[in-house]
Order: sequence, then structure tokens, then C-alpha cells
Amino acid sequence: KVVQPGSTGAASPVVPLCPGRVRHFKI
Amino acid sequence: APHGTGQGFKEVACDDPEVERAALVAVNYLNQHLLHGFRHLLNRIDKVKVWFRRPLGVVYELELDTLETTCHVLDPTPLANCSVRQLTEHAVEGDCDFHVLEQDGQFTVLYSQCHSNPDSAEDVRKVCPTCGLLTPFNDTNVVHTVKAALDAFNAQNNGTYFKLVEISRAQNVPLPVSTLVEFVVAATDCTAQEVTDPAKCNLLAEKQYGFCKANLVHKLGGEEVSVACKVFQKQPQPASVNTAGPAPAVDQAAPAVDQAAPAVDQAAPAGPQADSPASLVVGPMV
Repeated sequence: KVVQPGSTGAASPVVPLCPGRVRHFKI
Repeated sequence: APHGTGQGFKEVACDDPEVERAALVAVNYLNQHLLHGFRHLLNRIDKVKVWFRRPLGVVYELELDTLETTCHVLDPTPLANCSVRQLTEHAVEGDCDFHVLEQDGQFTVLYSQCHSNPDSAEDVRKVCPTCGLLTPFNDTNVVHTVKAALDAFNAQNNGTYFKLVEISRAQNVPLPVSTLVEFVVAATDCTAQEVTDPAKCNLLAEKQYGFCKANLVHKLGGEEVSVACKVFQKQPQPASVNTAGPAPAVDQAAPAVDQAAPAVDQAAPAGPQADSPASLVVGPMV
């Protein structure tokens, strides 16, 4: 079965809950 | 745990506002219990689990990344006004685990454990090839620089003789060949001009601390030392703190923080741990 790209109704990428934002810089 | 959830905890986003509130309470707690070194700021919430507590409340199990600031733990500057150490200064990071109870809108730290580590030398070199790296406090150059700086400060000070309390930070810099140090001093009952044996000088009952930064440049045929100290106003001594003996025992929830470099020959200073930072805000005198 051939499916056109974008027609599958795939959910948008899940945003990871963690880790949170870096406030200053990552070391 | 509530029935039917399986895990017994709730997964929430690390940047959830309630999680951030709990994290800030945790970092404030950390800073109020640090006995030496520099205060830390929250850099990132790494992980969080929210446990339901019976009969009331929730417990936030947090993993936090913190960064060292330029404010010493004895510096009454509000944390919001403290700058983060830059990578070029060989920044130190803290990794902390906290359990924070939230009940009726109140946050209470139940457990804490922190470790600190400096950034790798390779990472520092990447951003700044000529920057100095953190150096152990018993390094010959460091000890010499602190002594020269303290002597210079006391020589220009007609009043109280200040004694070394703690070396807080040290870097040997390759270009120009120099040594950078940051250290804490405290006022004694001796006068700077008349002191003969510093060992006989005692810290004042009402502690007066100073925070000094010094640089000693090694030159052909000599050396040049510069020092600047910020002396804080006298701090009333909490009755429960004993500065003459070893570091005071901390309660079960008090964090243990490893410093990036070992301190040598230092007494545990009386910290602001018994008071909130806000209660110690005073105008510094230089």
C-alpha cells in the first residue's frame, strides 16, 4: 500500500518533558 | 500512592511553573547551608517526579544542575544580583538531588545531596587558550599570592588587622604568568600597624568578613601584587554557630557539597546559614 508523505495523519513530535531549559550555559 | 496509577508518581514537565518554584526553594536552601565557597544559581532542571503524599501534599523529587556564582556565601548581595561564573574562569557546576514537599502552598526541603565539579580543562581551553585553570589551594604560587595580597591589604590598612579565613578560588594563568586568587578575611582584635604575631589575633565576637580578589604577576626580577577587598558590615553571631571548632553539624536535610578544589588550613567560617540572605543585606564598605 502506497501512502503519500504527509497523509498518514502522524502526530506531531512529542516534546520531551525533561530536561528543562538551560538558563545560562551547559558545561 | 493513589490507586491504579501503577508508578505511584506523576511525570510533569521540568519547566512546569510549580516545579520551577520547588527548584528555586531547593537552590535557596542549598545556598543557606553552604559553609564556604560561592553561592550557586539554578541552571537547569534535569529530572522531576511528583509523588503524592498522604494525607496531604506532594513531594517533588528533583535533579538540578547549578552553576557557581561570583558571590561568596558570606557576601550579603542578593542572589538575583550575583553573576554566574563564566567558562573562561573555569566554571564549576553543581549536580543536586532534592526532595521538596509542597503542602498548603508551602515548600519544605526534606532531603538534599549535591556534588560540584569544575568544567574540563579541554573545554576551557577551547573557549580561551590562555585562561588560567583552577589550581589547588596548597599550590606554592597560590599560598604565596594570598600571603602577599593579605600583607599588602593590611599594610595599607591603618585600622583593624584582617586574618585569612578561607581561600575560595585560585587559578594559575599562563599569559602573563600570574596567579589569581579569591579569599575571605575577617577582622581581628589586633591593629594592622602593631601586629607582631598574627596567631595571637582573635576574630571579633561580632564577625566582620571581607572578600578579596588578588592578582600576582610574576616578572623577571620581581613580582607585582594587586588586591581589592570588599569588607562587609559586622554580622551578629547566631548563638548556635561555633566558629572556633570544626564545621557545625548539619541537619539530615542539609546538602553536602564537594568543592572543586580542596581548601587548606582554613577554619569553617560562620555562615549566614541561620538567616535568610535577605536578612543580611547591608551596604558593603570598601
